[in-house]
Amino acid sequence: DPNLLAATPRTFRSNYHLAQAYLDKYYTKKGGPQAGEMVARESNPMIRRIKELQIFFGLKVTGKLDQNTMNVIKKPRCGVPDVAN
Amino acid sequence: YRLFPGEPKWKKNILTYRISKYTPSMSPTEVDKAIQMALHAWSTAVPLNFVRINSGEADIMISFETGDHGDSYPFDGPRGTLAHAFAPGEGLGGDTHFDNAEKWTMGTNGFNLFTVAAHEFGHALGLGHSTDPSALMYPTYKYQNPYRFHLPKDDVKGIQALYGPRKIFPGKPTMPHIPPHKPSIPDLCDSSSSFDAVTMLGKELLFFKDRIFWRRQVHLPTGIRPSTITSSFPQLMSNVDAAYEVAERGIAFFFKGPHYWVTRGFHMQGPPRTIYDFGFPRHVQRIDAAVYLKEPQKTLFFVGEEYYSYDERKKKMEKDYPKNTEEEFSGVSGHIDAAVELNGYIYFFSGRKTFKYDTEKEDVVSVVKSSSWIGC
Repeated sequence: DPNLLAATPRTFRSNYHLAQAYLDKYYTKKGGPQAGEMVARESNPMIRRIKELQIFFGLKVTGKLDQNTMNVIKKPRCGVPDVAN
Repeated sequence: YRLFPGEPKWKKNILTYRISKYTPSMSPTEVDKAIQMALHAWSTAVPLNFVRINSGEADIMISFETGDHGDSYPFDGPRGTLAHAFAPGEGLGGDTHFDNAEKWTMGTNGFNLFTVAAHEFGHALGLGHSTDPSALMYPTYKYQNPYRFHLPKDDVKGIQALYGPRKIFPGKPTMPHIPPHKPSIPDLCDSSSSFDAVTMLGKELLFFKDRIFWRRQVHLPTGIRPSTITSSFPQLMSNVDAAYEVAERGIAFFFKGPHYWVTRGFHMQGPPRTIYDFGFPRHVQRIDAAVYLKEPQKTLFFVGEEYYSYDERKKKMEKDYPKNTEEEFSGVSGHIDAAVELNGYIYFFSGRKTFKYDTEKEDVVSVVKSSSWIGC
């Protein structure tokens, strides 16, 4: 992704941490019975959740922290998770 | 639109709310206004009514909180998360929290409280986040003008999927009309049940039962016909618990659960209010019957086996009440369903019997069949 490649390592790290916190907050099912999850190597849960976010906001589904995705992540918003239980 | 998993919703259509903690960014009056307008945005679409209380536990508890405030969803300081609300349910259910670290405003210089509150109340009523960018329930903040706001279509569809549409009532009624198709009319002529409420209203006597009420001229037991409560008092819908009129002031009171409405004739005066305004203790959740006594200008409220006395002049509940109804009203027995004063007598409706109580003799002087009042 050109935007991703354009980011400096520091910006990338900052975006990554920001996105991780965002996805933990709004794209993680909380409460109820917890279950372990076995995933294939390529099914990185971070990528899966980025895709989930991109689908929710009608963005191009890349699984990457591109500019449009980061723009959404940086917007002020409601604290209720988008993926809830 | 999206609903929460399990589709939680409120099982009642009158919900209480309370603002328990304010923000320093706005005056309390502005906060009250923004909250009221935000709730109103939803009640225009569905048959839900919101009643504000100032103490105790409301269905929707509203507060401005800072950082970790004990609900597992800590706020994060300025920007980021602005607010959150819990889906309908007991305890935390319906509660709505705003991040006190934000700059809240009624305009655009900061985060508009109406905009965020309207969104959060969508959650408090059972809506999750919508994927439609034009929806109020879209997760990210987008300013909405409080004075020109109309609930977007997606949100209307969502909330009506839970509660159904609000019935549109064209204009203010002045006279009740007889519906062309009679709804299921409770057969009082052949029933052991009594009326839910009885009151004078102007020159007429009104008898309420379930979704129906009957009007009759006091001294003219003919031409009595049933009508739906919604046709004349749409806000009351059905099952009125108690009613009374203070003829001198030209107003009447209708009670239903912990709320009451004031009317002038058939014209409703404002939104419902809480019965605790009268000074009832919190354990009283509804009133069985009410009767206004002209001479002492006092209203008696019957709750279970007891009654309270309210001084209409002092606007205050009298001391030394409640008292036991059967002990104080000799000859009156059973549960009091409704009561009304006519020509100096109090008529107590209890099941199939109506006791005519003489206030001077302090005794029951006759007993008639309750259904005879409507021509049976």
